[in-house]
Amino acid sequence: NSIIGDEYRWPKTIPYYMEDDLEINAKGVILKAFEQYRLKTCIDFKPWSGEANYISIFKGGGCFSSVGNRRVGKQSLSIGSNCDRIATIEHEFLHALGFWHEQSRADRDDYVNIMWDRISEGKEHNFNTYNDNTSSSLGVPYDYGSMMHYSKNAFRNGTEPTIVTKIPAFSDVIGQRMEFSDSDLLKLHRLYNCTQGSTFLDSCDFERENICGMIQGQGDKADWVRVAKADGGPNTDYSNMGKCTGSGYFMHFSTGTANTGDTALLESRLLYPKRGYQCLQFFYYNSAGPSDSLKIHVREYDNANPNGKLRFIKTIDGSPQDLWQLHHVSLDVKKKFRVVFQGTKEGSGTFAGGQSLDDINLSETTCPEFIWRVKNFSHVMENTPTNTSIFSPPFTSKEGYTFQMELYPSGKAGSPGELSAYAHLVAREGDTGQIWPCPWKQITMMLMDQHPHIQKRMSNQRSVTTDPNMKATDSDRFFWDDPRKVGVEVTHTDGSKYFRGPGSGTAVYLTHLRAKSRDFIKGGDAIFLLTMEDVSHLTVTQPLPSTTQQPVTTAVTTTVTTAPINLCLSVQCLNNGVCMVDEGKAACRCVVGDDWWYYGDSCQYKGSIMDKTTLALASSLSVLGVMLLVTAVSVICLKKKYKKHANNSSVVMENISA
Amino acid sequence: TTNVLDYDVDSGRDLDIFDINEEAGLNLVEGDIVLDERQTR
Repeated sequence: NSIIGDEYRWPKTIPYYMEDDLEINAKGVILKAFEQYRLKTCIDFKPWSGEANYISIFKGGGCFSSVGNRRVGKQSLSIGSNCDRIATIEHEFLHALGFWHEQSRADRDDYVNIMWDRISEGKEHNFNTYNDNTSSSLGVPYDYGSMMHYSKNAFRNGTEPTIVTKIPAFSDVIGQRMEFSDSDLLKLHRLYNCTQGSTFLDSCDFERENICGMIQGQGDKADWVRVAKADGGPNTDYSNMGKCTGSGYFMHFSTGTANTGDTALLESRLLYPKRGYQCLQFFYYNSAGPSDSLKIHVREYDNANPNGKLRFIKTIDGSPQDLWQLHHVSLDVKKKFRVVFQGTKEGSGTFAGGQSLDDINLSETTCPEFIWRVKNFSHVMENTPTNTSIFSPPFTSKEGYTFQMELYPSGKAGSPGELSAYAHLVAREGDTGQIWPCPWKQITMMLMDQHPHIQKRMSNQRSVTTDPNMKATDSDRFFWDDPRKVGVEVTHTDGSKYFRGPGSGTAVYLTHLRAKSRDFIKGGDAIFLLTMEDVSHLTVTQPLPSTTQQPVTTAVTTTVTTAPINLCLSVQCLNNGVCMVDEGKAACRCVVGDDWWYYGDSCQYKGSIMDKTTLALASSLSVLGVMLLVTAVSVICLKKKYKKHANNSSVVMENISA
Repeated sequence: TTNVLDYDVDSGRDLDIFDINEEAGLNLVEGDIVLDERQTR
């Protein structure tokens, strides 16, 4: 529920400053959290460039934030040890954006029972509610699935839950720390008048007859057809897996009935990119002939090509399989465009099947690098003993480091009923070109929520970063050193040998209960999306705002001075004051409240209305005292003057009289 | 098999935000909310 009052709102683009004390892994995950905000909401983030109010993210003693924009200049938000999970970071930023916890909304007693006698002594205040004059639930029903909801055991004094949901099925749903729920997003959209995610472009599951505005391309000899099943496969779509009668559609190009050389073009609606890079994701079922091809193009529009110009991107190499395969294609489009799927019957043989597409998503984000699909995952979870792991294939990043994911489908000792996940570096005999210990690579392990719509997914992800200085426990060896030095030799399923370094990860990656929820397992399979990204740039201090002003123009990019000097580097503002450059001089802008303020060159003094009243009273009394003094002196002087005057007059009178 | 060399970033415990803050000795409003001077008063 949100704090009522427009003064608590941030602008839609929030300035942030990452303090130096943050862990590098945390910095990387914070950037990933920002990407989720950009994909799913209209909230964006930008490095602080001198705005009056900004969020300073630092490594405090825990994970905490204020609620709403407090308009104090530098507003702190802590991402401390163990807070470097994407959902935790999104949670703290939802506070900063103006949200309290879900169970503190005014109507919560209609939905949960608070077990007051099970709460630790002195912690009862954590279960207060806000009335609807202070908070608004924005017309959204109570959300057990909110990432802002406490878990059932919050602040308990024993072993019994402190929150009992009135609908028992939600008992273990509350307290999810995976991703934004639909209601979290709806509330955020309403609070900030969002219309769409800033990096989202399109999504289509082909459930509606309008096929999301996609069109059949011109000049082709065959068509893609919207069907619920196809000869030669698949028998169901991927969105619903055929679970719902009367729904479950996908697009199919029947190569079996086409002539050799026939092509079928399926083109998306017109799209308008902002960032210049995109990720196209889709599920592809290939039951066509082995030589038939699926190619991805973009049709780009500009003044020279008002009807669009086709540009080839890549050929999809999904060999025929009885399976919906997940594919990612990175695009780099900077002008108005369409995505084009081109199916071609290349071979001359007769095959009954064809090419099928479903659950297409296009966003201005980077694509995950690697896919690890674990088939019959429910069976694997139920039948793998605790403390037993399976490994993904080794994947090599674009920088030449190889890694693999280790998964304990039934958890490790002490964590039964969990999925446990670890990342390992890998090296083969003869590998060259890497720097050891491996410096600052962030490995992300994401269990994909296979919901058809990318904005509604609640995927579970954890990241670990290779700190080249980290020592192995009870050893002088570097943890992320060359696996040939610190690892063990293992044999791959194909008989080849390689070395595997120690793993870093978590025994509590995801509970089985949550893994069985949503679309984490679809068609029996789980899909892990893995990436290894260089985060060495995050070891550098975020630049402070420059003293020079950028000219307000998009055409010219020169700056006023060529060598900006940060005058604020030598100025320290106390009490959360913010240094700003005003007319070429550094000056502190001090924090101000309703009835108090800081002042002084470095905001070292504090004033308040009470001080001001005292000052006014003292001044008045002083003035009164001075006035009384002046009056008394005046009276005495006048008295003396007239007395003297009177004395002089009498003498004269005497003389006159004489 | 269990890899004894594994490093657990969570020390094997599934800590929620509120547990992390409690262990850190913080006693914040609703576990993770900081109030400013005006709200505190």
